[in-house]
Amino acid sequence: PDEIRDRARAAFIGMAIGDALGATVEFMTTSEIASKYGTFKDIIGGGWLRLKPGQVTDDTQMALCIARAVVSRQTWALEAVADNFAAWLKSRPVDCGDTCRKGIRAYMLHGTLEMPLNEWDAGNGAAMRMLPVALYSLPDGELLRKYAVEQAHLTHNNPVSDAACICLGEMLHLAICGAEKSRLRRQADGLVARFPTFNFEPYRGLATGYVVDTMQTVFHWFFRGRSFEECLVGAVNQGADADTTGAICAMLAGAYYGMEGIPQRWLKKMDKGVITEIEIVTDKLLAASPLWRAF
Amino acid sequence: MKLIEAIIKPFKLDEVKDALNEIGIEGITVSEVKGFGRQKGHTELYRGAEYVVDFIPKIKMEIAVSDDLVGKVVETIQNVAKTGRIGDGKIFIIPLEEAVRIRTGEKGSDAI
Amino acid sequence: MKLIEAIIKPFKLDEVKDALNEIGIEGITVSEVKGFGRQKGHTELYRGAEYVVDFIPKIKMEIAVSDDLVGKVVETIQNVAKTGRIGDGKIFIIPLEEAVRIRTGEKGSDAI
Amino acid sequence: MKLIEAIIKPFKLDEVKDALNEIGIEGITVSEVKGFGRQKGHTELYRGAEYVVDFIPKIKMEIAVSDDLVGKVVETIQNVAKTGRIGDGKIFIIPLEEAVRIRTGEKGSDAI
Ligand SMILES: Nc1ncnc2c1ncn2[C@@H]1O[C@H](COP(=O)(O)OP(=O)(O)O)[C@@H](O)[C@H]1O
Ligand SMILES: Nc1ncnc2c1ncn2[C@@H]1O[C@H](COP(=O)(O)OP(=O)(O)O)[C@@H](O)[C@H]1O
Ligand SMILES: Nc1ncnc2c1ncn2[C@@H]1O[C@H](COP(=O)(O)OP(=O)(O)O)[C@@H](O)[C@H]1O
Ligand SMILES: [Mg+2]
Ligand SMILES: [Mg+2]
Repeated sequence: PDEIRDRARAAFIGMAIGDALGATVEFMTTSEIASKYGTFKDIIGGGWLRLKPGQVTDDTQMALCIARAVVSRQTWALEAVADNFAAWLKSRPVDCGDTCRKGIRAYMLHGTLEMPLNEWDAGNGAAMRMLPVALYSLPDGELLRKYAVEQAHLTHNNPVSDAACICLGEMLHLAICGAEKSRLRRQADGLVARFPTFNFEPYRGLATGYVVDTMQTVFHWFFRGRSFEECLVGAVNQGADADTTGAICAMLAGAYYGMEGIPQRWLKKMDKGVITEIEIVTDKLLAASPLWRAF
Repeated sequence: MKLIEAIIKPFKLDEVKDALNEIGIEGITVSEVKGFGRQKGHTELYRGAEYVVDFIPKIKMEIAVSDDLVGKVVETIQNVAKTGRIGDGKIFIIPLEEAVRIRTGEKGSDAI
Repeated sequence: MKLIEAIIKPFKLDEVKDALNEIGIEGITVSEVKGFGRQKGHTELYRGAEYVVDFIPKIKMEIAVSDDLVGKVVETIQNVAKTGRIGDGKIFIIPLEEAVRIRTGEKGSDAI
Repeated sequence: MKLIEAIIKPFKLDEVKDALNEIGIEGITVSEVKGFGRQKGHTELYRGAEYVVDFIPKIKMEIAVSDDLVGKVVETIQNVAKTGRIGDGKIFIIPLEEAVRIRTGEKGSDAI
């Protein structure tokens, strides 16, 4: 159905927008952002990576690596994903997280497809790549869980990160299939019930790369905002790992509010090549998903 | 973990860095040093100027790596830095008992 | 004994030195180095030409310490040198088998 | 094998190098460093200029040697670099697990 396609596109395009917007204020504190920008809400590039306006970072790029692998193989192929990650790392991307680099390097040198269990690898690097996994597995929850954990363990083998990936994927499924925010809220509450560390009420304002802080920021602003713009602006103005909290919050908000929720001024600023590829690959991911193949 | 110290010819730096990048290694600390050895400093062209000196400018690279990477890193540096002419340099492997990433406090292999 | 090698942001040198002096550490050897890592260099305008400066200037500190001081020294450097932003640097701990004070010939912990 | 690191007064470099050559040691890597220690930097004459700085310029020599030469090398440096005045410097002995001559791929004592 067109609505599903619309929300899927908005999720992926939204993610890219969140990445590009948040990247300007990544590593800044809320007070630094406030004194420099007031409320930060325009895509201007810059930031610590000296980006051009509308340029995306590793968040979007790693998601595209997964999407391309699945689309070209027309099946779930962890090695194809790992190959794409390796090729991407060799291409000197604008940034790559420490934990992601370690995992990709282990694949390049030893063919490792699953990193060892590590209680410290609870960064948000695996969660930020969840969208193509959710699209390809739509609407099958079992398939989602299998793919989510497999792709995550390429770099992050940690139960807290796994739980965040799965919950995020489930919420994306629900949103894309038209669920109400209250239903999405129940899903987030379920995560908090099983892992109380994710509790985001009261919201503590932490937005670091630790997946718990990231998801608290994402949940707080996704449920508090009443539009795509409100959700995303709220998230990125928390600073810290703003490109990633922005990307994840925006993929949920895009999946929920659809393309009409995405401000034109942001969409126009985005790297045209990236947006075009996202549109193409989103259609192909959906076409290969169980939902589409059922028709 | 080991601290790999490589003394190489300066014009080889970019090539060695690129080759290390291909195997996922990005973190390197570089210093400019003076080399004395079998390769004698006489007059040498360096950055467009003729040096009448008894040393040869070299580049020292320090790369902290986890044990499982040592072989590959040494092999990579040696293959790329080599010209076959005297003065190509050395690779030293020094034990690294602990490493700390100042920004996060992470230790061990997670620090490098 | 250990040789502690710290790679830090240059503007942190005085602060770290002062903090080390506070805990009774006075002897330090410092070098200017070039850092490659997640924090990237950039293009710089210099005399009208664009330079791709792909490294970040760092300071390397070498501090030989007796074993009982290692923890305190590492903790001090890490607390003071940290800004929380990418590029803060590393602390490496290398075994030091022997130390000699050239002036007196003293060895071991008396030498440092 | 050991990596001998010596921090010495700059004017002593040639003398130390000559003394090492006398005992058959030719390969040395030298860096310019800044020393902080008991010898305070105040105004010091260095290359004809007066420095008002809190560091003292030093020279760092790195010499990889096989175990049997360590004693002789340390003794030589210490005898020659010594003036008896504060700031003469240090000699550090660091374990060297492996050495490679880049030009030939030789390892161990053959590499240094
Ligand atoms: N024993 C050593 N200890 C430390 N550095 C050395 C040693 N021997 C050589 N070097 C460094 O390696 C460089 C090249 O050494 P050299 O003897 O000229 O040629 P090659 O490495 O080709 O045999 C020297 O300029 C010096 O910087
Ligand atoms: N593996 C390594 N070996 C030696 N030096 C390194 C290594 N990794 C980083 N460095 C040094 O530390 C500096 C900071 O590293 P970087 O990756 O930019 O950020 P961070 O330390 O914050 O993670 C680099 O500029 C370089 O001098
Ligand atoms: N603990 C140390 N670790 C590393 N380098 C040191 C240490 N102590 C001294 N140095 C180096 O040795 C030099 C001389 O030290 P200093 O204390 O001034 O005199 P002396 O060696 O004669 O006692 C210093 O300038 C510094 O470069
Ligand atoms: Mg990023
Ligand atoms: Mg980020």
